Amino acid sequence: VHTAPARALLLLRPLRILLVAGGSYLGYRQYESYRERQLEKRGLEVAPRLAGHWEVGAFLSPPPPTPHVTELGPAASPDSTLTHFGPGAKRGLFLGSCMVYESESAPLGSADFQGLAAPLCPEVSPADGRILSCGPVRDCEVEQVKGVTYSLESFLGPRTAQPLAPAGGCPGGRGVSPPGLSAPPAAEPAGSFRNQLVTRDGNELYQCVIYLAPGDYHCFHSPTDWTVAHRRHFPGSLMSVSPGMARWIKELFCHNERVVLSGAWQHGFFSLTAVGATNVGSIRIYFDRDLHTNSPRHCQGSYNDLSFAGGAGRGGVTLCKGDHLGEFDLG
Amino acid sequence: STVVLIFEAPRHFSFQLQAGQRIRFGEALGSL
Repeated sequence: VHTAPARALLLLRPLRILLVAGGSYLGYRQYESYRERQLEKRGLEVAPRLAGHWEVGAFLSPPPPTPHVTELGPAASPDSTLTHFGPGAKRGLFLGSCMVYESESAPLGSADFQGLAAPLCPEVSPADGRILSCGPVRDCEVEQVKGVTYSLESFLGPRTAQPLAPAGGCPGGRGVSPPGLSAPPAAEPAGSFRNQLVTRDGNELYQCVIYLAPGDYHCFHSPTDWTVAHRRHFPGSLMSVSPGMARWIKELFCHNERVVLSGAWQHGFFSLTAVGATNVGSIRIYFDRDLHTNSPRHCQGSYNDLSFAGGAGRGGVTLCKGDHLGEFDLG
Repeated sequence: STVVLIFEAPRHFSFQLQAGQRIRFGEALGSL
């Protein structure tokens, strides 16, 4: 290009070049996925292809108007009720598999999230969604999906000395008792972050990742009887957390805006983290009026703490199984 | 959006779930 005469440059056909380059890339991706399928058929494990630094950087820096638009939360969620959408609303609900009969307060005359009237199992899911990953946490690198991990310490942040919860007061609940003395399992290094969380002999650390797709009910609930002693807000990006992205970007959850609620349940440490994503980065926790997420005044890479526990190791917010806990809002 | 639960439980806790499975509010995650 540098050495060619100006007339020759006019003969270049950018559209054709783009088509050839795009077609070649798609062909290459098809060949890669075919090769992976063949290897899986032979029983060989295929290492996931992770995003490089520049690819992660590109996703962390969305085009200029996007972050500013999403920070205008109220502007992105006008008060629109079902009646504003007319007869098309019912078709939309049908296409989105939305079961209106599960709402506590039908007909839907308000734009606010409606409570759900679903029956509760003894141990319940906090939200509608799809399971990305679940199982015991073996070390400090936790799986976000199969083969792709994130750091437990980066995700939750440094451990603080939290006053433990008193016995719970949920009707019919088994209560929350303070954990016993810490004793790290023999197989783990004594000072590991995982061992700072496990407080009782014979206990394990478990995790469960639930992905809320666009169209899923974007409220979350308390999955058990527990007491929230601490809230930590991490300002961050608003990358998509779809399964495809989670398979591609290592530590995806650690990049995004999130609110970590931690405390204690009957068996020791318990935490629930709401991780925001594209256009649903505004996280609301009903009992936390001081929480303001997705705001330009917060600095990424830092975190803001709030303790709900009072002095002398008592206090905190007691939640019962199925209690409405919070929601993801537009913006 | 995503909800991540990290919790301590006795070793005999078992999830009634598999990766990729859909779940709805109110359904069981696991049992002790």
